[in-house]
Amino acid sequence: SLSDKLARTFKKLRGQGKLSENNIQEALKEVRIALLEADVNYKVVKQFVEDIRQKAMGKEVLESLTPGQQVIKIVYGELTRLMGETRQELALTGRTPFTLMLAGLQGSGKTTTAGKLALHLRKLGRHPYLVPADIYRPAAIDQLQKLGSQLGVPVYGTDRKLRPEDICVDALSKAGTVGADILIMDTAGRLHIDDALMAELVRIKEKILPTEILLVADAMTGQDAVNVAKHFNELLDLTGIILTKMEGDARGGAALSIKAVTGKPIKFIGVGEKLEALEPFFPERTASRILG
Amino acid sequence: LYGKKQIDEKLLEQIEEILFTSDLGVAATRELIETVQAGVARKELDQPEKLRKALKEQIRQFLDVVDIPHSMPGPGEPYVIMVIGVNGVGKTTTIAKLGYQAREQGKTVIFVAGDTFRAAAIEQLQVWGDRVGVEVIKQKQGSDPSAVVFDGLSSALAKRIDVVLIDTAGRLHTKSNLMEELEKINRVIKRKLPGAPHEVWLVLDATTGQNAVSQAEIFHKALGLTGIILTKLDGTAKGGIVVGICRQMKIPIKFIGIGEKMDDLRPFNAPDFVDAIFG
Ligand SMILES: Nc1nc2c(ncn2[C@@H]2O[C@H](COP(=O)(O)OP(=O)(O)OP(=O)(O)O)[C@@H](O)[C@H]2O)c(=O)[nH]1
Ligand SMILES: Nc1nc2c(ncn2[C@@H]2O[C@H](COP(=O)(O)OP(=O)(O)OP(=O)(O)O)[C@@H](O)[C@H]2O)c(=O)[nH]1
Ligand SMILES: [Mg+2]
Ligand SMILES: [Mg+2]
Repeated sequence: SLSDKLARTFKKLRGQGKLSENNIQEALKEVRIALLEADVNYKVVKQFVEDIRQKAMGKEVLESLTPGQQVIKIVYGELTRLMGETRQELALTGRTPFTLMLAGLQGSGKTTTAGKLALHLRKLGRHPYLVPADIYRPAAIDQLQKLGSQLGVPVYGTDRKLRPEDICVDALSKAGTVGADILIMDTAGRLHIDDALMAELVRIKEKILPTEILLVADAMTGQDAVNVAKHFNELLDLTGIILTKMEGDARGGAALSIKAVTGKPIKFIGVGEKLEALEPFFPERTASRILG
Repeated sequence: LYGKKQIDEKLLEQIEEILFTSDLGVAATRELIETVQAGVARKELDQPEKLRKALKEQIRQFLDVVDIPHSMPGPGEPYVIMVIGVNGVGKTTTIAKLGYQAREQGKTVIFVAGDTFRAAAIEQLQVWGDRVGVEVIKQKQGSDPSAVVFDGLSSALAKRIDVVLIDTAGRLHTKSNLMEELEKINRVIKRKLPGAPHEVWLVLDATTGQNAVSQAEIFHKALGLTGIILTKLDGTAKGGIVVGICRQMKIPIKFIGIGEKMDDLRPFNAPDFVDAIFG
């Protein structure tokens, strides 16, 4: 683990009361490796390690800590701070019906997360309406309808021959008929470099003006996480991130990469395939996991 | 790496960045950089162009894995391929592509709807079956996947089908009960048709980071992988995770997925893959 490696690094340097240039260098190398192994983006790591170096230079090693522990404390604190200090819930303010738009790469977990959000919102006393706006993937509409009926949540009857933006507009107009105060729009998975499909998301946004636009990203994503998140954010100005499949053993460095490049809050994490498996995001937990 | 006139620290840093951002990982990148530095020290690599060639050649070697020998089906027996992997990587879509390819080659194919868990998984495979012209053997959602697989094999034997493609539910390798379910399916296949499954292919998503190594290790340990399929290479991810996996576990990469349509499958080509890493 990183703490063991740092313990060994500092063992070679005796009697250090202060964190200095030379003892920091070796420690930072270990931190860099730990972050890269955790899938944090190369450029993000570079910047982060430099920030840590600035923060650690000249710092007094606290009485109760070893130099290695001191460095970890600084790294852990900085990681936690970067990934979002305060817990951010959905920003449901303004007029109802509220609208949540889910977007992301193929297979990241959007449709399942739509179901999870519906359950979460219902527990909060809301009346969600699921809107299948994926007209491409075989049985995508079927999938969301099944999740809706499992939960007893109404699902808009999508006509595949309509364009996704018109589906969403029509669903919004029908929200009242099912007593819904919040719409959850599930969109088709797409590549950030697919201009036509990214333009479709922009059209949905322009017609609906969603309360929240959430990027649903897979926690095990590697270096590409920054390219994806950056592009989705530039085109849509995301309001939040949801990281899925977090219950596995992926270190989850994508969390730091995505937060660093978009600045947007990670609101939830998916921790399983069942609809109950949605949790609020706690930066401290992900920070220790990234450090390994 | 183009247009660089000399080999210096800056060039090595550029190379390191390319390797890391392609998801090759710490170990493989370190080894490749050390090999390059050794070549530079010996004055064998004295120009950037030579260095780049040497690097590409080394990566190609890591990817060079001989096919894993396994039994072949007897006369009248189907070739049985089991497709596994974590959630959302592209298993079901890849099965559609493999079925399409087999049909193009004049073979008879059936799909076995082994994902009896996820909402509309069976319906999804059925849509593909209709599009590709392949029968889908299925039962109700919630039924025992082993029972569906057994049915599928019985049907394939009775109809003398050439290729059986078994779809399984996505599952995280860290879930031991789900890994046991997979091992049970494997045992059912073995008992029904000795020699089968002739192929166990792990589907990996090219956007995955180092967790792919853990996935490959655990799925390999549980079932014995005979191949890897790398999907979503039509995105910007380079899929460099397979370099370490091939080198460490010697599992061949069979195909790559380059899109969502039934003909978006290509046989894996190491030189092309390596060229793509260097852009
Ligand atoms: N283990 C785990 N699996 C998840 C989680 N969230 C979603 N999944 C699974 O991931 C797979 C893909 O989920 P989908 O909801 O179909 O993903 P999607 O983003 O809608 O996919 P496309 O519409 O094709 O882009 C399914 O097998 C889900 O059950 C999670 O938090 N943990
Ligand atoms: N761009 C691209 N998308 C792909 C590729 N392969 C699959 N997909 C998409 O990825 C998403 C998930 O594909 P599935 O076939 O449902 O994945 P799966 O592994 O069967 O998912 P689960 O059964 O839920 O675990 C779908 O939207 C597919 O169209 C590929 O090579 N490129
Ligand atoms: Mg979906
Ligand atoms: Mg599937």
